[in-house]
Amino acid sequence: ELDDGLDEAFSRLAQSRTNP
Amino acid sequence: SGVGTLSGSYVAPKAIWLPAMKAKGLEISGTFTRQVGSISMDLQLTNKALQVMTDFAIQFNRNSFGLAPAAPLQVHAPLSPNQTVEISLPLNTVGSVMKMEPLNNLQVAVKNNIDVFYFSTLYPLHILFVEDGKMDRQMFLATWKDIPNENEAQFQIRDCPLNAEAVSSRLQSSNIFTVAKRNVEGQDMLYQSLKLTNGIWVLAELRIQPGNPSFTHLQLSLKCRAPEVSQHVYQAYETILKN
Repeated sequence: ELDDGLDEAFSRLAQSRTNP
Repeated sequence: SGVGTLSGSYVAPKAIWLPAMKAKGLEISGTFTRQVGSISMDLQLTNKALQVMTDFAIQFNRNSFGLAPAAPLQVHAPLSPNQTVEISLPLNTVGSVMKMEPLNNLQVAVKNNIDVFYFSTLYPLHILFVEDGKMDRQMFLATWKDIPNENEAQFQIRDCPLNAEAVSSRLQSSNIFTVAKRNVEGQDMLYQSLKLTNGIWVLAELRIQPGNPSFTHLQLSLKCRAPEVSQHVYQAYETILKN
């Protein structure tokens, strides 16, 4: 699967929202 | 409570919109539905007068989303005293627009051979959630970042009788789409999008905290360029998830 960086971006978003 | 439909969003039970005593014997109850892209107003007309009713017609006042009848009100035969008829009136969203207070207020006029009657009702916003409301992931991330924090509204949905999987599929049947899902410190985080018939996008983060075995607590964060719709979108989430 081509890693378009979006998976990682969503992980960072979720992480930042949980631990701002 | 109401019923879910096979291929559509939640439908509330019919409520009385016009009591007979305010309309010379005509009682109207109704609800709104959205099924595979078609919106309708499902009506029940009852004649509680002593005379036959004929010549029905319906008109909407201008409203926030341009809702309008897509066809005339078809009552095929005169309505005799004590008779009830069920009618599904197809609606579209290409009528005149005027911002209402509250936003989902709809003013309706119904006429028959006796008189013209007026009533107001509130429609659930999810009848306006379109089928192509799943935002592309890249666009979601960019839009989420772009919408200012002051446009974010947060709501709690307590005691939801569904787990994360069921939440996602229940919402999808009402055209609220999960774009991405993450688990952080034991909480499921769903990133979701929906689009209204007038093209307004709403982005959501739904944080699902496991409660006791059969209930979850949800925290809903909504981001939208038209933040006045957020309250009504939250009410749609509540309705869809608790019925």
